[in-house]
Amino acid sequence: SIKQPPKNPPPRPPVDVRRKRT
Amino acid sequence: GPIILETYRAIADYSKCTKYELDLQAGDHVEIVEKNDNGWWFCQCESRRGWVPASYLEPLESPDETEEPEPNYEGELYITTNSYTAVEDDELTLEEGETIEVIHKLLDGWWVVRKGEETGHYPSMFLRAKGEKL
Repeated sequence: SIKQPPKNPPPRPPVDVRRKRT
Repeated sequence: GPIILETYRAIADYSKCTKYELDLQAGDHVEIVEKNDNGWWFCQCESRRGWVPASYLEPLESPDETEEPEPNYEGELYITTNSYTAVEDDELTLEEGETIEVIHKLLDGWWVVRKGEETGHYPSMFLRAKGEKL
């Protein structure tokens, strides 16, 4: 069913965002 | 009364990889239906519903302060339920069945874990708390 989350890990944060957050 | 869902904004374009995900354009507003601690959030965007990576979203109201939990440097014992090979240089490569300490349960589903002297990100969907039933 659609309510099952995907079985694979989600992507990491988009690179530019990660730089901003860390 | 109606359930008020939080509204988040997509911070970058996202193209879905599996059927039940949502494609997003940067700037899209989505309502959060369910936050899964593996980093996949079930969202609604206009009439579409599907899974979105939490790492691509920021709260509409307070974009800078996310509700990230505090780190726990004592560490909590977890066991890997799947092996994973690091892709980015800040991730760990672990086999299945390894005991590690979880230090920071990040909302994007990439928890900071420690194994001996090494620390790095590992997918939370491949971890279960020690002592938790499978």
